[in-house]
Amino acid sequence: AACASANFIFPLKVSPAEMKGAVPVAPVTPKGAPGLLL
Amino acid sequence: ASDPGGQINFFSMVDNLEGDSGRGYYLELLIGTPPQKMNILVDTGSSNFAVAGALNPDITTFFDSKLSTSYEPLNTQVTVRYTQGSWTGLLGKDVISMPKGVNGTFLINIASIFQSENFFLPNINWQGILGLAYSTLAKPSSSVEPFFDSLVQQENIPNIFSMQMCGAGQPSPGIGINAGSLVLGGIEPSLYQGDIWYTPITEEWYYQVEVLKFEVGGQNLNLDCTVYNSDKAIVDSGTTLLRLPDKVFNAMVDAIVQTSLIQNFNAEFWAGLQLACWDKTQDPWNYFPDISIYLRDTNSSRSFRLTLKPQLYIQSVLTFQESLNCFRFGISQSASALVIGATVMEGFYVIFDRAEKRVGFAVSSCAEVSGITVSEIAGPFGTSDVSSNCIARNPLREPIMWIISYSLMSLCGMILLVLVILLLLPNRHRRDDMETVNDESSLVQHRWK
Repeated sequence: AACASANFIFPLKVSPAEMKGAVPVAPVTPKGAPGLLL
Repeated sequence: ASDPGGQINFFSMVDNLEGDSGRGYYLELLIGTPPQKMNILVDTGSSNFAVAGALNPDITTFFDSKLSTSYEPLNTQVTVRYTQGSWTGLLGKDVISMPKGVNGTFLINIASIFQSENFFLPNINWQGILGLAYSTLAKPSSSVEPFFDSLVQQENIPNIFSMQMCGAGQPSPGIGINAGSLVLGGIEPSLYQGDIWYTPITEEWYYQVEVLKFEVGGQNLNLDCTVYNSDKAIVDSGTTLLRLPDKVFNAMVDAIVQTSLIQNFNAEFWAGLQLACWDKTQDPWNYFPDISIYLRDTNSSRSFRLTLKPQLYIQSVLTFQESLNCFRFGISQSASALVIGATVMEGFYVIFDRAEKRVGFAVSSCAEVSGITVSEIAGPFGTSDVSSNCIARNPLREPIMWIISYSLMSLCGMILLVLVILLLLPNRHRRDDMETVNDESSLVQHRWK
């Protein structure tokens, strides 16, 4: 019931909060990372 | 199934492919007598059928033509160069059959690869390549009949094939089981949802199509449409990513950066040099925009739109990070062409309708990630906002045009040579005349002095 009433309190679509920056990681196989180029 | 003659069982071809976008989708074939089992990469961007004819560090098996009683050598050497990698082999003919394909055996041209560079890659599970494009691209010449042409000729199947690649949302490298379908001779209705939209094949060499427009998050990239097709736009199952001409790529990345809600994005991610990893509790797909590609419809005054959700172009990659999920950018830049590769094809069932000179797209039945369909098709749209022709023709593409060009250049060179000779001859006469001294000339010369 609380959830249902919450839906009525916020009828508008709320835009998502900004996501935190990603952690950069080098690919395991950098040479093979792009895949095929035929 | 939709084979009007009912001669082919398309259902037997469902799930006949294995693999993933990074290492390619491959089909099992039996080559020679007795049959040797090979996995063959399906490539709509080339036209030769070739198998490893000798061992290579990256493969575990090869086709030994000496063990096949039906092998006919043609004693012709052939080299094929791809965007990345090349191989050299010897041409021959042999019979093949498909455990999950068209019934029967067919005599086809085969190149046995004895030398290669960057063609076979680590951890691939295929030993050859099946080029499904037109004979124009076949090496060493277009007289080497491609595999599918031979199949159509010998089995009298319809001149059409279709492909479904099912790696959307799967971490790369995937497990590669029942990864897709190659339907030879027609269309299998269970592999798509909704309508099929067709775009014309503008030239029969690669499967070249005409791209009219790009949108990122519903915003038009607003580049001249000829830029999208420079020097060509092709549909290629043998290319992993969506490849965009430099100018388009830069505009696309700028648009994604502006639209994405993710802070401080590492520039090396866009260049494909780094993965981006987030905590497993975060889902980055919600924070990226949709990308749309507009293709010209077979009714040239209309277009239709292929939409890729982020699940298709922000691709999950397996790593050793325990608490992180890592992703790569499924789009890269290209100096030579726009390539609609596996990144896009994984969202759609793609029909290569050679009989009607058109490529069809429908939403693939396997383009689902966590219950969400990751691709869309919409249309028709008008084309009044784009040029009536977005393809700048390259007149030197045809070999005959090269011959004519060289002939004309030689002719021009000869004319130039004759003109130079003619210009020099009178000069010599004049000098001779000047050197002849008589009273009159000497007087004039002295006067001038």
